[in-house]
Amino acid sequence: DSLSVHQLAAQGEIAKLDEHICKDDSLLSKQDERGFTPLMWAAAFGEVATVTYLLEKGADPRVLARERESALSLASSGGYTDIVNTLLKHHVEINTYDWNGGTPLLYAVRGNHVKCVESLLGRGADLTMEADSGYSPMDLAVALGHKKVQQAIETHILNL
Amino acid sequence: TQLSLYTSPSLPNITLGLPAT
Repeated sequence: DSLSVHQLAAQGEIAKLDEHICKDDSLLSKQDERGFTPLMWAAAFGEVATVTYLLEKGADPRVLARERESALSLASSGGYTDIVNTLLKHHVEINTYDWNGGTPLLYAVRGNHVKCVESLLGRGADLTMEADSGYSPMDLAVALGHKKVQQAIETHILNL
Repeated sequence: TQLSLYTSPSLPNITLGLPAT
């Protein structure tokens, strides 16, 4: 009972989360000290059903945390393609950049998450946005030796 | 029983310790 809505979201505890939110619906958009919402916590920990539940309750998927992290960048970094696709269907901004110059696509590439990369490219993610370190998604895939990601980017460019 | 708590979400640095290309 002492868990915060953020912890409950991260753990996928939908029933307990629902109890809290039914009592106080402001908890749906409550940001923790770093600006993360329950939706961001659920997205970061791959809790697909919780993400869907929070969106159905009306959670705003476009909120950015203090350092401009988004639910989409967190899901992309973790390689949670189902969550990435769900968020994209809710028309989130696909090319947000954060303190790191990181975009969802750059995080998906960094994590070697091929399916995420394909989803993001299919939805029009910008291949030219570089991280603060100067790496474009392609540079990063090459530098890290992520050959399948590299191939996915090349296939996408050829299809343009 | 002790509660297991998740640590705050974080995103990795996009650097490799190499000069940017």
